[in-house]
Amino acid sequence: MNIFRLAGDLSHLAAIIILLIKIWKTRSCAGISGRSQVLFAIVFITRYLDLFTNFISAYNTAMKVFFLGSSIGTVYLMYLKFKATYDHNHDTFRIEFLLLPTALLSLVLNHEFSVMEILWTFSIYLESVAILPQLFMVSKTGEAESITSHYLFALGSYRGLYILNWIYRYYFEGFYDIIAIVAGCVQTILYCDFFYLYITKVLKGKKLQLPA
Amino acid sequence: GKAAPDHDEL
Repeated sequence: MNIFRLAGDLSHLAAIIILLIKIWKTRSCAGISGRSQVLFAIVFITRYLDLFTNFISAYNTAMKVFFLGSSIGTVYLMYLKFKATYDHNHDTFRIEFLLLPTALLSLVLNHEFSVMEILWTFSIYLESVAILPQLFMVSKTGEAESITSHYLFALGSYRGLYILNWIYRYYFEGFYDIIAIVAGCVQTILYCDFFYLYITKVLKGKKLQLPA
Repeated sequence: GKAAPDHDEL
């Protein structure tokens, strides 16, 4: 565990908590893509099956349990409890265009052709693109609430911080995982346009609004 | 070494 990895995890944790607070306090999931949230739930379920087979640390287990619970809880809040506030007319990204290619890619490019390893690989590939329905929704409506922007910023920063962690681990531990690194870079690049808008608009107190 | 690394990250 190094400082970049810890900062990345905390950023990821913060993103999830910000989203849950937004939904809970406003009793609304307006502006949030249910499709992205379903993809994140699939990502965690397929990645953390090793909870049953491999113990790493209490920290690792606690975080995995929280990510699993919170992502399934978010899907529950969006599709059941606060269903009436879910903005499904604007949430139209076709997730099969993400699920099928990442599933195929995980069958071809993996560390080992085993069920657990392929599911892990699939979760890594899927996570890298899972935010696309949310970004598509923001671009479709042309704006995002500040709290949604903070959520996206924390969520995007997390993988960026992991890249620093991977650089650190490569130099100081001789460890690298090429699948995680390439997917993590793709994931971070997808946020670049949003990061630019966040820094130039939201941090200056303006609402995130896309140019018409 | 092993083909698949231990996935110790989240």
